[in-house]
Amino acid sequence: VLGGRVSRPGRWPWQCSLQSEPSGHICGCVLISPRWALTVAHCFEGRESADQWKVVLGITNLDHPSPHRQSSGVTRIIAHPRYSRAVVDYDISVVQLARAVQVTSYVQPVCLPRPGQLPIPDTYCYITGWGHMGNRMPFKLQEGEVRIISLPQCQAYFDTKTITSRMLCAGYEAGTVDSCMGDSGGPLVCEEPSGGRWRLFGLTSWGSVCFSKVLGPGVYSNVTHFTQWIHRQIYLHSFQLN
Amino acid sequence: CVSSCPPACGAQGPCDPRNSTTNCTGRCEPITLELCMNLPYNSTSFPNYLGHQSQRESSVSWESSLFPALVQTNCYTYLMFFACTILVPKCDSVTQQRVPPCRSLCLSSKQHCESVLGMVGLQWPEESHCSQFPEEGSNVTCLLPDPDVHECSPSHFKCRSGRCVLAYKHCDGHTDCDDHSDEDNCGCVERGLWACPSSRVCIKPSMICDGFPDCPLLEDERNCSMCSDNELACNNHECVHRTLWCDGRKHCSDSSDEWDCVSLSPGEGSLLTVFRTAVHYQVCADEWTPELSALTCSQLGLGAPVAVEMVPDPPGAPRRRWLHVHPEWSQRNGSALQGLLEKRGHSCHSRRRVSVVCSSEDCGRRPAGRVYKR
Repeated sequence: VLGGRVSRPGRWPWQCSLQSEPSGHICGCVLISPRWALTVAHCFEGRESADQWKVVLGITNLDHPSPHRQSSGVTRIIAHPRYSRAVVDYDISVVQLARAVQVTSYVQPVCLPRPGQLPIPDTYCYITGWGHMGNRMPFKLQEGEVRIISLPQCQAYFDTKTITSRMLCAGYEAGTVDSCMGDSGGPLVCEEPSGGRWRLFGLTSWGSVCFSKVLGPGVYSNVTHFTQWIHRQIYLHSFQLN
Repeated sequence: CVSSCPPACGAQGPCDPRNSTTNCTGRCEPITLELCMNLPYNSTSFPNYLGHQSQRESSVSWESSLFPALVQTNCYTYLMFFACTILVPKCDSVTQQRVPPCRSLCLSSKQHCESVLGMVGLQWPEESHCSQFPEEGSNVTCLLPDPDVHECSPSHFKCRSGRCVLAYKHCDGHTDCDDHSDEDNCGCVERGLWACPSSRVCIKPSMICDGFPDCPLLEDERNCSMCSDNELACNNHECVHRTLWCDGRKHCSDSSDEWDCVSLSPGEGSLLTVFRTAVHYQVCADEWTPELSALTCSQLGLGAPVAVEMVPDPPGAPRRRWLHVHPEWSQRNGSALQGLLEKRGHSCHSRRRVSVVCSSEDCGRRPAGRVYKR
């Protein structure tokens, strides 16, 4: 996260780290239930096999032991069948954890949007991640406040065809707060005006070259577009329908 | 130390900076970097001249975004060729060594394009000092552009004028080529696409009848099935017999015959309804158990049951279609609820319907911040 700040431990209990040896942290992910997490499909390019991944939750500092840390292997990676590597469209994956994590105050699922519920343009939401900060990679989880940008406005920044209805834009024209490499798959969450519940509206997906001076907002997978698909994947892989 | 050594260095663990880039070069490998797929050579060797250890690292580098953007300014005809010679250097198949660009190519690229970068506050890539490349005519082989070199990368569209613009700007309704050629012949048909009847949206032919609506009015997913009267159409337009719909087993290859089979009526006391054989059924409360209530909530993604009620049918209620709990349901572990119910010849003895209220799994709440006394 560029222009963010260090998060207080436990502030974002749904944030997880998707790790693979020997590199360690590769992408962010988001816990949506004790057995299921979301991330973006492009994180698995070249590493499609579930057994080489693990999901780590409950941590702030990537390389410090924590009593709240929980980790799980990955049983199944379900990338969206229409994921397009070339234009980063339909960039979403559902990840089934090998074991159910224990819900604690440091490890909790986030709510998905209701059908059709989109974040309101010009409202402020939060992104989090262990991605590049512009001058270095952080050890501690970073958070940044970003403004939701309407689809037409975002299409003007990039290109009408590049930004599809499967995407959301958030950030600033000046690029002051933005997600960056290593944040992919992590959450864009917004707090409901009435009463402290947070919903997952976006997954960090792509943007301009964030650590140069090329400016503009970040682009996130639009979770609202995928809620039905997510529910169906979880349902189909939870029950013996074959 | 950001990455492991290339395989040719024989290292899997953390790399030793002494041998990571200098004495140790990789073997020839096919070029996979999309940006540089139309070069007059097709194999490369790493590390490259920007210090990247692999094509994957090259593909996400700042330079692989910078050069395609810079090419659009038309600052130098052979800029993309130069960019590729340093991003994915040519590999000599005999020596297995990388072949550098000639110094004159580097100097020309820098001379023409560095100032353009300066206008937007960016700098020429630091790693690409031209002095590291050999002079043309020296005893070291080096690369120069020849007539076979493409000015534009595969990610670009070449204007009639010869200028390169990013491929996605072709036919996007905005003029990007200096001669407007990127907006010529841009109908759906001309681009090999299908036009949605009610709009100007073009979609790929492969998207028609593929189970995902793409046209604004969903026309691409209409009239895709030819099912007979006793069949229903799956989401992917296969046909499945009505009697197999929502029976707990998948018959559509996309499983859509088992979607949305169980629901709780929102306005009628959370009554359980099951869509079976293409008809809505009430669930008879005879033989209903708490385990089935838990399964119902879990299947709907709504946590645990908080209230279960057996609601009597009011006198004079319309005749209902009933599903009954299968006598051997407990042996069908792991099944969906609809697979544990069956139709029977007789009506529901108790004439009571099942009503379940679920908790809705808790989510989206951050723990309260601790209060520290000052």
